[in-house]
Amino acid sequence: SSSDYMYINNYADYWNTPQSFQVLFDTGSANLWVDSIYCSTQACNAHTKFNPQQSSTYSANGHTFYLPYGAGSLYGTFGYDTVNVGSIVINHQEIGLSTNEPGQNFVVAKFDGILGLSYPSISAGGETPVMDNMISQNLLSANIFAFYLSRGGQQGSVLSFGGMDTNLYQGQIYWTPVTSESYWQIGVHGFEINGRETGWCSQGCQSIVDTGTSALTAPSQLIGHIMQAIGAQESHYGMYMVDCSQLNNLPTLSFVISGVALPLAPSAYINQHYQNGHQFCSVGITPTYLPSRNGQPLWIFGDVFLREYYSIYDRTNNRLGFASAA
Amino acid sequence: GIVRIPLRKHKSMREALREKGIELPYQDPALKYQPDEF
Repeated sequence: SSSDYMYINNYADYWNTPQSFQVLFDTGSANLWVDSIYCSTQACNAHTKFNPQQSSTYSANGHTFYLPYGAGSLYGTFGYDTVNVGSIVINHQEIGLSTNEPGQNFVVAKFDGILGLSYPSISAGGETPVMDNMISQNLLSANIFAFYLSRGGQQGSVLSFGGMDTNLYQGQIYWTPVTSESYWQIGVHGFEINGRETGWCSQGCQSIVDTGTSALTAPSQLIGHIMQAIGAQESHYGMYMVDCSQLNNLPTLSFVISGVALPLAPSAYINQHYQNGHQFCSVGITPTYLPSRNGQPLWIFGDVFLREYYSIYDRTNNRLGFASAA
Repeated sequence: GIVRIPLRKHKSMREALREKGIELPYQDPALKYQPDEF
């Protein structure tokens, strides 16, 4: 009953013979990798493994990589193969084959790999991301992808390549330029609590829009102020809790982006848990102690934000669009 | 011209580990964006 979730696709196929994998679509990284037969750690053994010997189209390139994701890391080796993502067939796509996934974190992951959707400048090993190969191979009707993340059950979320789904959002799309063509990073020009401007981003803030992060992440220097406004108390392991009976009295938080305030109601940023018949309410906002690359305070718009806003990633114009999710 | 890929929602790794009684210590989410420093 928690709303601390990740969104994972059906599968991507590797030819030929097809091998299918569930991957996490991650706008916060750029590489594609999958578990492989070269890895025998507990995390790898818990997942479907790619066997390049069963693919007549696979070729190795000999380069190795290390990818830290914060919540897990891996080592691997790069190769090329034909990749089918939702019926889009990409030739000669660089893929990472894991050789070592240490620790426990990936053991419980429901995905066999990660498909990064950010810009090539942050790609480990300089490998070409899937989206860039889609663009260069003219596989898309428009160089756009868009995420709809369902607020409800396990089903219903959609990633669209080549355009946006007008039935998955309502109202106007608000566009804002990408400020650093590395991550899907944008400027945040204001932060409001119950419609009142705090001034905390008056000197400018940055935000990375990241489907691979579940929480909304706030700059550490602001987290105390935000939790005070919410009336949250710090619990164990960095979690902040609120009295569930007060949910209707919690403030609406809004981000001002390119002159438009995008609100988050309490229902968006509060996770409700049930344990032994008791209800607990935690705040889906965590701190980060690292600034953005330009030194401005950094937010991360994870799934807590993206469940409320349909997000459109426009590589042609290097801009991000947000509209109220349907 | 639009290719739609249905996504399935799963619990995050932190939440899945918590259900197994393993509580991950706080880890800065932005470490993901600092591979050199990491």
